[in-house]
Amino acid sequence: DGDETGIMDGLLEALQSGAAFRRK
Amino acid sequence: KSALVYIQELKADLKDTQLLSCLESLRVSLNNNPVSWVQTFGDGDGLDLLLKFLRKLQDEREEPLNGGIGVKCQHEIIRCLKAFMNNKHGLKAMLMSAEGIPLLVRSINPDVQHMMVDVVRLLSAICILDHPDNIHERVLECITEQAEEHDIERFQPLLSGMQKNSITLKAGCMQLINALISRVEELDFRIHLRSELSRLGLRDMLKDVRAIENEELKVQLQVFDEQADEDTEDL
Repeated sequence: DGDETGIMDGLLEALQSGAAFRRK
Repeated sequence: KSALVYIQELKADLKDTQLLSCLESLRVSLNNNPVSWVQTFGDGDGLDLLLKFLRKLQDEREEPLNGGIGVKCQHEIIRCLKAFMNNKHGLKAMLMSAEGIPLLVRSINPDVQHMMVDVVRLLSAICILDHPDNIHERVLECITEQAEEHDIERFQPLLSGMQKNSITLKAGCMQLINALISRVEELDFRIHLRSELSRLGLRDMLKDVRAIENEELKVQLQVFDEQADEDTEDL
């Protein structure tokens, strides 16, 4: 469970593309 | 080098170029080794040591003839923290650490633009984590406390960042602003935060920023506008 990597990379990419904000 | 060797080196209280070189090499190791390596580093006090050095460097007044090495070390620690937090185990350790978020917030320094970009990006990623503890509230609390300590408005450092020439920094600041606002559940509080930013001059500042041709920045401005429009409609 603790082996997932690239978490921050994924979040940063989602933020930069705007995808992280499209939730409504 | 093993994770434990790095821990030994950090415990040896290195200084200046030695510390910088150790941190640079550590960052590469944190990025390229398996999660188990990062875990060993974290379990063996590695995170605490990095945070201790970050606080120490922030507290030190840099010698003018030191070539800015203290700042370089601080930036390298921020990069190490990013690499450390890139997996569940490291991220959890960082969030559980009482010093982690406050020290990141303390690293928001508009005078060191390249470092500030990395810090605001990291904090915005922390804000949007799906976590039962509402991490964005902790980030905002730390930003508020840090500002109170310096007797300034809490968003002033972000607005100062917006005024710098670096387009990447402008985009990073808008990203953190968006991350902070978007995670707030109460409509009233989101509107309050936007009006607080406007009062500090964000709206006026954005008039010029909107003219900048940059995709990353445009995405953040669009998010800011769309969310503001949606809230106005809801209101």
